Amino acid sequence: LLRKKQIDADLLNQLEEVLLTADIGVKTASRIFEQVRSSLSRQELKDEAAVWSVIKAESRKLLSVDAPPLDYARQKPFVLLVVGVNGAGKTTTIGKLAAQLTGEGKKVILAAGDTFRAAAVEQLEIWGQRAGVPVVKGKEGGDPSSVIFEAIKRAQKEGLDVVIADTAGRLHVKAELMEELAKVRRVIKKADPTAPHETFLVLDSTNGQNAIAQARTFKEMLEVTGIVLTKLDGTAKGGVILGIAHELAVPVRYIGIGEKIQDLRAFDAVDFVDVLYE
Amino acid sequence: TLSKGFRAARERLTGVAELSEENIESALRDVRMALLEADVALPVVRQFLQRVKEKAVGQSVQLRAKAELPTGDKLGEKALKSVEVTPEYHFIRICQEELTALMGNAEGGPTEINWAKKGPTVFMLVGLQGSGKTTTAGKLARWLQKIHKRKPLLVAADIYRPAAVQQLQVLGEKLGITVFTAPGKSPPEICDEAYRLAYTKGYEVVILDTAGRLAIDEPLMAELEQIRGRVKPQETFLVVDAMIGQDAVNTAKSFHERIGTTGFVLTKLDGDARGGAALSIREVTGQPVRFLGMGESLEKLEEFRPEGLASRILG
Ligand SMILES: Nc1nc2c(ncn2[C@@H]2O[C@H](COP(=O)(O)OP(=O)(O)OP(=O)(O)O)[C@@H](O)[C@H]2O)c(=O)[nH]1
Ligand SMILES: Nc1nc2c(ncn2[C@@H]2O[C@H](COP(=O)(O)OP(=O)(O)OP(=O)(O)O)[C@@H](O)[C@H]2O)c(=O)[nH]1
Ligand SMILES: [Mg+2]
Ligand SMILES: [Mg+2]
Repeated sequence: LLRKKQIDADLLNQLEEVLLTADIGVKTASRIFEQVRSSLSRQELKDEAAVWSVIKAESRKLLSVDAPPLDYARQKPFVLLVVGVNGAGKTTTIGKLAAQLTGEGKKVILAAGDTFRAAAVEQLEIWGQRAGVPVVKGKEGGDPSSVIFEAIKRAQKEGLDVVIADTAGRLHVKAELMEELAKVRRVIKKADPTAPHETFLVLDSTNGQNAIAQARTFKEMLEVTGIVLTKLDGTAKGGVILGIAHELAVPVRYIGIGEKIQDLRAFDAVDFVDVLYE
Repeated sequence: TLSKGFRAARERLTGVAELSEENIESALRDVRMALLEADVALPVVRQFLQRVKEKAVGQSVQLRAKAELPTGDKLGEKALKSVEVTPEYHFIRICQEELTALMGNAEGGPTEINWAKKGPTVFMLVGLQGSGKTTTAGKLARWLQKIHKRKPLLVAADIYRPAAVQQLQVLGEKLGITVFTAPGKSPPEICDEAYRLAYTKGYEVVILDTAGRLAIDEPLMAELEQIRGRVKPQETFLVVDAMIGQDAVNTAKSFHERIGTTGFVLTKLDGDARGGAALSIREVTGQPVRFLGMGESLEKLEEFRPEGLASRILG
């Protein structure tokens, strides 16, 4: 009687504990376990080290998206649109990225496209000062599209290298707010038909399975080309990104590891997976 | 409406004569899946399932006993009627009951505010970065003024985040509520001074908006302890984003153990996050949900009622 080979029950319980509490999610965890089952022999399935080695390899594989490296020089001005749900870390990430790109010798300008939330413009202006870059803002409660349009026009006129557009946080279930972003995209195309050159979805690594719905909806509406995973300096592992990267084929470009201007790192799948399971 | 996990459990038990250890086991597996997908923490899921199992097995034994009563008398007739509930409906109902019982408090209604015996009542809002504290501070001040007719003072105790003080000032301005600020002072000093002002000027509720922080950030957690030591808040609410995943358990436990929370506020419930963290936080801190954030505008705050959240977590 050929009974299907199984991961030892006690070991499976331990593995589930690690993967599920890292927010990997039931579906992705099952997928990883299936890969373990099919790629190891009956004997190896009792060997914790062998099992972990497959788990890590499979996790890295889920994160590896076939995408060209980020190249901020491929267009001038390079237009980056930053989107995501409320409180994910968009404005802070823009400040950090502005500083990093300025440090690499690029001339950066920011667009205060959150014209809605209390003191959102002031918050971005402080980051602009810290990074040493100008911030384009419109009048309070004004149209975000026109602020971003103006910033691109100014960058074109002054020969700047990068425009980073901040937008208001919005829950993906709010149709009219998602439509507002679609409009922002259309208006950006009026300034430059090839833009936006990248659209980053900022995801909070403390999110659980709802991050999947966020990513799907934002990608559907806006052609998201990259993900930034923030707040990885906390105790949350951000494991939900495994399923997201794989399903949507969007690369994670950066991770946020703190609240200071230097707390941004380029994403590294090997490092991320090591930390995920430590 | 039930999520597919709970529907699967119900279908699995359809046609079953009675609940037994065996058929309950697989139904529990379906429920387990549903709760994990709703972001309930794994250890909490395990405890919850254990209780459901005990209740389901225990009750099915009781039901069987009742069914054997003579049906001649009136009482027996009534008892027999109660047995006509099908096992699958019975099982789901046990899940719902356990969930509602877990989420609510003994009386079933919202939790009473712990008003100060004399002087202003202090509310301290704490939590991770971006969870919605500042917005909730504005909402809570408005709510206390409108529903409880108390004169509120908002306190801008976040000196770190760029334009955090300004953000609270804009909210205060919108609401016509005073915002206390003390540029250059530390958060414990700010809160202390605000309290003294409130006491002398007759503000009846004081709401402290603190900076977002990680529970593992030792100096910032110590800062919260200092604020607490100086001002002794009557209510300390952990403000939590409804989208939070498994980390809800670590975060809630740390904040509760360090500074003692008296409840939590679940924000961004106008999204489609199932909010399973509510169950985890309730389990791990023993404290109830006090308020729900249902949108960005300042009137979008609701007092918590257990049945609503229970059915959302179930799917
Ligand atoms: N610990 C930590 N905190 C972060 C990180 N990134 C952002 N934050 C904090 O998260 C909070 C929210 O950040 P914001 O930049 O205002 O987020 P946002 O997405 O622009 O928010 P909205 O515009 O209101 O939607 C702030 O307190 C930031 O300091 C990170 O990588 N680590
Ligand atoms: N949709 C929705 N958005 C909310 C809700 N509560 C807060 N927000 C939004 O979430 C974002 C973060 O809110 P804040 O009040 O700045 O959060 P915070 O906890 O004070 O952030 P830090 O001070 O940086 O830790 C803002 O964009 C708010 O408008 C809610 O109930 N629903
Ligand atoms: Mg922002
Ligand atoms: Mg705040």
